[in-house]
Amino acid sequence: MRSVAIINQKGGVGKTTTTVNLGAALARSGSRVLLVDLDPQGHLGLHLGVDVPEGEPTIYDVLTDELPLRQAIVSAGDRLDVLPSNIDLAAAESELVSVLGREVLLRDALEQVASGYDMVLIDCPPSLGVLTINALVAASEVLIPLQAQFFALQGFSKLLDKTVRLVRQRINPALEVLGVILCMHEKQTRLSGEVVEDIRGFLEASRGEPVAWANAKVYDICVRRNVKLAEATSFGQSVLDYAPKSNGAQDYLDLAVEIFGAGASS
Amino acid sequence: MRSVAIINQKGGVGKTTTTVNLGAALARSGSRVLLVDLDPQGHLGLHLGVDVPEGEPTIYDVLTDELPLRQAIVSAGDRLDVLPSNIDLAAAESELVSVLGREVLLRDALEQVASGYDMVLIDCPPSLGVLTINALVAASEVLIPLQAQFFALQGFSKLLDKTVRLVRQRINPALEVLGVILCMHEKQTRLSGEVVEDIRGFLEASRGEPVAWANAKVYDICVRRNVKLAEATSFGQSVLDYAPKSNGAQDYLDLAVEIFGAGASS
Ligand SMILES: Nc1ncnc2c1ncn2[C@@H]1O[C@H](COP(=O)(O)OP(=O)(O)OP(=O)(O)O)[C@@H](O)[C@H]1O
Ligand SMILES: Nc1ncnc2c1ncn2[C@@H]1O[C@H](COP(=O)(O)OP(=O)(O)OP(=O)(O)O)[C@@H](O)[C@H]1O
Ligand SMILES: [Mg+2]
Ligand SMILES: [Mg+2]
Repeated sequence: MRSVAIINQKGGVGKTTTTVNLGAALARSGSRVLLVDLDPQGHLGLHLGVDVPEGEPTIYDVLTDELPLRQAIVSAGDRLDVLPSNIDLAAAESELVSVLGREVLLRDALEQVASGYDMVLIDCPPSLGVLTINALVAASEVLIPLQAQFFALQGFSKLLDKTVRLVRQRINPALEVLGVILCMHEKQTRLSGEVVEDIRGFLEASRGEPVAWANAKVYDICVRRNVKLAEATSFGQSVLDYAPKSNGAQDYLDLAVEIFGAGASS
Repeated sequence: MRSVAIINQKGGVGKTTTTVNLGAALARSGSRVLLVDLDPQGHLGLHLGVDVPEGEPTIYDVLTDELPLRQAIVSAGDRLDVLPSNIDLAAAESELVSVLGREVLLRDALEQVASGYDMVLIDCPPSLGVLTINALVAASEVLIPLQAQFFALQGFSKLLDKTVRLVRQRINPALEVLGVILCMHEKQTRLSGEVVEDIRGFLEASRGEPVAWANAKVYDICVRRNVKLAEATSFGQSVLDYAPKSNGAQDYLDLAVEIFGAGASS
């Protein structure tokens, strides 16, 4: 079971959209995929038509009450399962503050289903708190969706130099950053060009260093701004189902191939 | 001193951009304005060229260490001051968990400078935790920037029905929602039209109810997507200084007039 965390503490950069559509692309090409929602806003589930009322089992109960993980999993399509969240999870940040081993709870819970999936994608909230730390500890790899605007570089270096580095140093030495996905990309603007250049420069300066991002790259396939990606969420579908001929669908299919290899194409 | 909280738990919808540019518009028209950054990512300060190294006084020290508020304030232009944050503030959510009166810390601190400002705008992080609660308790009014996409309605009703309602009921009975600002708006898409209609419907259904949003409206002035708004941040300026003739500048000047009245125009 390969596990990948989808991380960026900046809000609204495309983490959930990327988790859903990469997951759908991988499921379509034959992988058994589990999507884990670590955001109390529960958007990953909603994106695929899965809405869990308060009080119903979610990842919250898995993390705070040792609920068997299988009991919170919901099917979202062929070979595509979701471990949803809802607002109950908002309490987790404070409830887990003094729990022993609070950073390893997700990793340990996922081991219960490891044989059932080829790929686990973990969608994170826009913060670097205990939920995101759980993702970085449970995952072997990291993808960073990023919108090429000014705040991207500052947040990016903070995410890597502080959070990723410490998790790798203290808890998960195998953690590796696969790369950066340019989301909602507008290639033609000078601002996006400058930001992408800065990100590439940061990564190139770390080649050969003993850091988690030594081999990370900015993927060539960018996800262009496409209204079909936004519309798909209101129909509770991945863009592959909602608008299979759209640029949004094509970009995510191509991106899945670039990141995960030939097996990921439909 | 009038205090307004700028709130939306959804990430990347334009909270910081709105706080900075409405604040700049009000300062230009003669108001003495304080912008408060409650987001550990510190983007409000960065947006205006104010970057506080870790360990330097910020809102974190005001909230957790009773630092006099004045000592953390920085000037960002004529009649425009900033109370910045930085990553130190990320610790506040867990540190404040068991502090007596943890929701009123910002309100009490702001009273130290009340006579020095006409308007305080409080920029919130993308969450409904203790920092955002402090904003809702310190403020008399709320503005909700919103991107007209699927998740907007679900997050909007949760923000109002849960968080705003409880704060008004238990701690701040004067709290009032002024309205919704459509940010990064793309008027021509069917999706945005449907979302705006849903938001208007929600608000109209609450007319005459004893709720904080009984008189809230969706403002007629929308902030259109405009690359100048994104570029301004990389120059550490408001869009009024960076690109005074742009649509972004015009939209925020017009919006300041619509929300706060004739005195807010330059
Ligand atoms: N390439 C795109 N083109 C158009 N709209 C997009 C694109 N990618 C994402 N969106 C829309 O932008 C909004 C934000 O995207 P998304 O929710 O995936 O970001 P996020 O990083 O998960 O946000 P959060 O930080 O709140 O979790 C959503 O409404 C989504 O439908
Ligand atoms: N109308 C607009 N047109 C183009 N870009 C915009 C517009 N409004 C904001 N932006 C850009 O979009 C990004 C997100 O905006 P902003 O940081 O204001 O959102 P936010 O709600 O404060 O995000 P967060 O939830 O992370 O605090 C920023 O890079 C900003 O420069
Ligand atoms: Mg998300
Ligand atoms: Mg912000």
